[in-house]
Amino acid sequence: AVSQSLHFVWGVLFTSVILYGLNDDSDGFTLKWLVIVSGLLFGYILFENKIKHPLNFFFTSNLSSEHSLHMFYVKNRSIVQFVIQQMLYLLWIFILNELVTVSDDPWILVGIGLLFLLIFMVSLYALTRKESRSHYPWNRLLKHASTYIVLSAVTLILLQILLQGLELLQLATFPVGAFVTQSPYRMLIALNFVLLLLMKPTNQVIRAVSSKYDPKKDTALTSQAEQDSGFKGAGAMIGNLERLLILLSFFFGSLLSVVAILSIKAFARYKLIAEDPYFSEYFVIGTMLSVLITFACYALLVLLL
Amino acid sequence: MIIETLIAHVVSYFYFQP
Repeated sequence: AVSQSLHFVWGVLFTSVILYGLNDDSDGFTLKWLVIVSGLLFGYILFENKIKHPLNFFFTSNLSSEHSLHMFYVKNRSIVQFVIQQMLYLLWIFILNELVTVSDDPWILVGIGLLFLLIFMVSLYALTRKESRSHYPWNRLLKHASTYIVLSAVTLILLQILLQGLELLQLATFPVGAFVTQSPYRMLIALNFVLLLLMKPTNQVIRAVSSKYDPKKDTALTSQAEQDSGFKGAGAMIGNLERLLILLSFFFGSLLSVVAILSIKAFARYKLIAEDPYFSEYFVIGTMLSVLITFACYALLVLLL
Repeated sequence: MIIETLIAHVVSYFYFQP
């Protein structure tokens, strides 16, 4: 639990440094961002250590076994838990944003931020004491810190260059009208958010949903399936590229290339699809989910731009 | 503001977990 929390802390620090570097300090961004970052840390550690397990226990024990919802929950346990967790996080994020907009006095923001940070530090300290019973390895902390500082610097420079490039792009005539009306910073943020959603989270969701239909889980088919699949991690890469290309074709309105992308994917596995009905069903479910999520992301992008 | 918060959440929750 401690190492997971530490990874989350590093992630939040990394992104907050980059986003802070991209922003100019207009209408008190620094203070608001401080409150939001400390609130995210506080919410994570509170949820993972105090709310998550009681919540899961509540759902498993309180739904009576005759109820149809119980069957649904037992069958899709991991997905339901994932969705509920993300909904709670989303709620917390909305609450944080409301908190930031409501209070005008900067000292209130400072107070809230410090309170969140204090509770977070104390609970993280208590967790480390409970789990390791020895003092924290400072060597590893320094290593992580230096890696993330270098990484965030590189990312920040790249994003700044992109931002300047977008400013130049707005001067040229571009086929998409949305590019002209928005400020470059908003465009960069929206594009980044949609791209980030499209990669690893979507992979995890598709894997969770379609794992019920995975033919490799069946022991009789295991040896054959392992023989036929190629590199490890190639499936995730194919999925990422497919979603990226489909998003681009939606964005520029050329729907015919979607057909080409999907048929290339089917060609690559044609032997398995033709011979193994289980695999073809699994393949179709995965691909359809992928296209569905890509379309949802495209709609989100249009709404954001 | 809210998109920035969502980005921070997505990156640290999905990309930084081992």
